[in-house]
Amino acid sequence: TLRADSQCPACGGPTLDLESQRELLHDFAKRSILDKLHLRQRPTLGRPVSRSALRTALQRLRELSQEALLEDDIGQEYEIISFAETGLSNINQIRLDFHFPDRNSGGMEIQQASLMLFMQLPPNSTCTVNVKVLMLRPHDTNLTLIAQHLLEVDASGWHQIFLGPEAQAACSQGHLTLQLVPEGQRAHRSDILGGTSHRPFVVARVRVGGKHRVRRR
Amino acid sequence: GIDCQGGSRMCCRQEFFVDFREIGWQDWIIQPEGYAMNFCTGQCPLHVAGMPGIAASFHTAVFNLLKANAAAGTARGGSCCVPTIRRPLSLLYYDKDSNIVKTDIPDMVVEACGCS
Repeated sequence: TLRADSQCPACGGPTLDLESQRELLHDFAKRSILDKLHLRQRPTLGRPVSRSALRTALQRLRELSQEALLEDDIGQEYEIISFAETGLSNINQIRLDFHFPDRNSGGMEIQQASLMLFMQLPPNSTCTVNVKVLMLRPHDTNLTLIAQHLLEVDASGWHQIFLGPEAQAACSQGHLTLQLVPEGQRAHRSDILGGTSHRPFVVARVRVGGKHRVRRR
Repeated sequence: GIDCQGGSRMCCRQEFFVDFREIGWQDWIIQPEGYAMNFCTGQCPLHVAGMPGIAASFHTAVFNLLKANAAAGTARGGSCCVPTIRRPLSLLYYDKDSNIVKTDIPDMVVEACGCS
């Protein structure tokens, strides 16, 4: 609705009434946020996360961000927490699936990915967990082992494993599968998959435009 | 920069807070609860363009001087009231996979306005 009696002081065009102006600014704010997050529309939440898992993950994320090194020449950076979905598991192994948005088209680059794992051990005991990174290769129906990491655990609590470039590539493609194989007598499935507040998660650091940016000297 | 007050008609920063609850986005944006978007409004007479402290940079000032010379004799000139300082907005939100994403979106909050 245009107000006939006044003009926009800056551009000389007709101005809007206050309510229309408010709506326009809200629309602008929405579009601006979605554009800068490279989203076409606001996300619809399909799998809600428990508040306890959210709180725990955020506490960990805050600690991690304090440890992170500052970089010059950075683009827009994201930190993504992806909670595990437990897949085909048995007493000897646990499979964790993580879903990431496929952002290859937006020129996004996973710079670092680490698995956060809570382990509950009896006092004075140790455990080794073999973390296998699996990937579904093109034209193959079976998961292929592409990397593995050993985690030595000597106390209960959260443990962090930095995943290598293979896992980062898997995250970039939208899906990461990890298989945890506890070694030794002490480790059980319940030691790793404790309660809902101790759900394993992957923290990924992502940068926009990493592939296509050009540095000028 | 100058904040808009009362009947001021000169280029200034108008405060405007976007409440995520009001636009129905509080379910997927975890933090913050809203943000001070703000915007610029007001007149930019020719003599204001390129003034120290109002122009965005020395280069802008030189450019405006050239533009002012070119526009001499016209009533309106070409100067606009635009943001000169912006700062990022830190956002924590759920994506469509229910992952939690933390990012700083650049240039979201208008801190100061000036004549271009």
